[in-house]
Amino acid sequence: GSPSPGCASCGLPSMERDAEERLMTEIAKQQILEKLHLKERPNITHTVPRAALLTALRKLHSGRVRQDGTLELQNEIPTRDPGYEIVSFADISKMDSGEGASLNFQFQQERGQSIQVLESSLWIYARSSEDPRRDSRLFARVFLSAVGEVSGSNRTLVIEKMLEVQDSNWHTFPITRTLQSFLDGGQRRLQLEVSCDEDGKNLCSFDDTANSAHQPFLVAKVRLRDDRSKHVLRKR
Amino acid sequence: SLRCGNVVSVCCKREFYIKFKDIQWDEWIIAPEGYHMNYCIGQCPQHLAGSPGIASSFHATVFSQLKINGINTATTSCCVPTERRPLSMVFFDSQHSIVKMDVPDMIVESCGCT
Repeated sequence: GSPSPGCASCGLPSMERDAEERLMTEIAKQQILEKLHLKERPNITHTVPRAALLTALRKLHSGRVRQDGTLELQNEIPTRDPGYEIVSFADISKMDSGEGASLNFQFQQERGQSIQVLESSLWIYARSSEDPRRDSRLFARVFLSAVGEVSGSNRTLVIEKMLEVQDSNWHTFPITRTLQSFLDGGQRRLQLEVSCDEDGKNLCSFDDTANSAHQPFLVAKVRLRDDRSKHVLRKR
Repeated sequence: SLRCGNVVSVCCKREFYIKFKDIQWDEWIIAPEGYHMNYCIGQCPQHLAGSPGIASSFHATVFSQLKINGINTATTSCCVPTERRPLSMVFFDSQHSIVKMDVPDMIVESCGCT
């Protein structure tokens, strides 16, 4: 019934176009944070090397990386599945023995939030063997180690795999169950140790230097468990 | 759904693009560069609120008929989104992990009167 163009029943008063768009922008910001399950905009204190970021995005097939380095998402219809994908880059600390490296991943779960891991894998870049006479295959092992422990001690073998290292390439290690147990335990820091050495020489690339395109990363497809539906079922 | 012109009177969809660079959010949102949020604005006068294409639902048309006939006149009709579309987003979270998420109901496709 209001003579103004705004819809009175929505509580949106009539206002100048600029003011209206400023208000809409603020509402959009709140809406985006809420939908992305964030309390506030993330404070980016250190950036992931651009090369590593582009590599991970290419591996995810999330979209096409344009020549200028920006990402164009595939023109597909997004699903209404509440699941999402996470790519976490490792903080690397070299082991004293020089055989491998300790990879640290940080995860933060909201209290009361339960995450189901649908699929997860660790991506490692292995260089080709320098000696062409050597066997082109190499054994790689991934261990779960206790946080705060000295590298090489108190660790559990998660997976071992034969890698073909005739050419330098990326290799994946499925770690779905390991990640699920880690998240169910309410921990924050996942520490993995990777050993892929040949005659004491580590063929896996663990360069923690800036602009490294070969920084190891972890990919996980997860979704939030809907505990409310469980509660309703239990009640029924 | 009607698209709003410069002067808004009847319920319509106003095109509104948010560019993340303009709000300094481009450092944590990797893709897309922005999105068409759009929103609904305008009045839903009694003679239009139940019209095909403007009414948000069959239920809205029925209620509009009740109002026109002087029954249940206390209800008011409002211009709201009737169709929305999800948006794929890739962003850094607070742990500096990259997250790809399909966010539902982000883009308003059309508007109508309740």
